[in-house]
Amino acid sequence: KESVILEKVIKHSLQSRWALWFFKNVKSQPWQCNLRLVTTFNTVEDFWSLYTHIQLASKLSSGCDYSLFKDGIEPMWEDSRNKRGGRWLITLSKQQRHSDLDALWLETLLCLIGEAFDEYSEEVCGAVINIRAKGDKIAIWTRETENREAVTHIGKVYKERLGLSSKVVIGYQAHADTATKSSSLSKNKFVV
Amino acid sequence: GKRQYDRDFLLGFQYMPACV
Repeated sequence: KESVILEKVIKHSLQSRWALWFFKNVKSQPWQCNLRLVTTFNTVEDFWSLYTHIQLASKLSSGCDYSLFKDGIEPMWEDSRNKRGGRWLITLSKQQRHSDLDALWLETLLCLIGEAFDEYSEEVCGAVINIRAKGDKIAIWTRETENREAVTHIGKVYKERLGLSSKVVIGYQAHADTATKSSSLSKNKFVV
Repeated sequence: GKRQYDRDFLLGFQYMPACV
């Protein structure tokens, strides 16, 4: 009983409760059946106990995704908190799966749970990592494409946190555009 | 106020033993 009380005292609460989702592509099943909620957490300590017990992203098979979203927001365009939003997209080369992917994803998670985007952190819905044979992708999703100031602030901070060179340009795409076009052809609404 | 944590603070908890 004492240890339960102590645990509550010493755990470090996060600003938001977060939900980790796992997607595994089973083609015989509808998309939504392949998406599972793993768990939710709202302390720094519980984040790490989850992170250290799940497979690294680079070890997942092609077609799998992890998503970390604020609890209550589903990791899909259709969710009312996502549908007017978009994503800052990081596309990686095949070689980067072994050199960079896990570090970039961890940094993305730390940006989210640490509320790295200052007063604009409320605009963040979540982040997704897609493991794909043709090249992996990581993205931070925000709720409203029209909030230009918030979106560009988030993009600038995110790019800096990932340690990307100033020569690298990352783009922000509206989900509404991605949903109607082949994702690789979606045009960037903003770049940083 | 908002609970903001920088990366070094968060990383400091990575290898702490879990509470039992």
